Amino acid sequence: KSAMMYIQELRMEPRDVQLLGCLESLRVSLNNNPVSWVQNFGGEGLALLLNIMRKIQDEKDENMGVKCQHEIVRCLKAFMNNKYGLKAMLTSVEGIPLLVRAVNPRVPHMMVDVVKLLSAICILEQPDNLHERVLEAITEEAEKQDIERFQPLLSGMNKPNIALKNGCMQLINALISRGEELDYRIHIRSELLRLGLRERLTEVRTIENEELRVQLSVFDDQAEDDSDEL
Amino acid sequence: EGDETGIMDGLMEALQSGAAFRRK
Repeated sequence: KSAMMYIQELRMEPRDVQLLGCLESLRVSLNNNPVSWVQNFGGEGLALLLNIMRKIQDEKDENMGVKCQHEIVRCLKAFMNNKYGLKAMLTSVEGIPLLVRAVNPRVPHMMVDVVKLLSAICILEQPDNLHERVLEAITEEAEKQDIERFQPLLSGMNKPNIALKNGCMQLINALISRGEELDYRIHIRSELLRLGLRERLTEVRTIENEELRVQLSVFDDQAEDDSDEL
Repeated sequence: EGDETGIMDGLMEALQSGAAFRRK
């Protein structure tokens, strides 16, 4: 199918099984076609995906909606896997906030993909200070939900899913490491520890997992460096 | 187009290996 055919299908706002089928097929196309295909899908395709994502989030459908939303997250990752798509996503006002809204500990398998995407966005060199945009979106979403801004990450760390613990640690490390100011890094770390990260880390340190070990050592090393600098 | 693709894959790999966090 051409990119235009997907755009036309998404414009019709398909629902449930039909939408899921369209998104699964779109993800394969975005992953396997050259960048020119992604460019044809373009800003309009991205806007359609984000629009559908927002509607699904507003509906709070726990079943089919979650599956479709997760598939949109996978499509966004495929779309952003090249310079053109990445720029389009970062230029869109809604992109990062909608991803942050998908950080839902009640859907661990989707949350893993979302926190990893957000971590990758945080560490991009260009444009500057993307971690600040991610943090701003996290803060605003928490204000809407009237919760502590890092509560979803702490809840994710509390789940038995090791991939999710790892993803949450990646985002924590990405948010902290990108801060140029010592005060900022210490503030974020303290806020997390106060919220319960200290207890979570004690538990996570007992898990034998190479990927988690890497993230824990990054967290500890950065804390130690900052402590020395202080 | 070769070097324009795989950006997110590369970033995710760097996050996982810890290379993304090494101080410059």
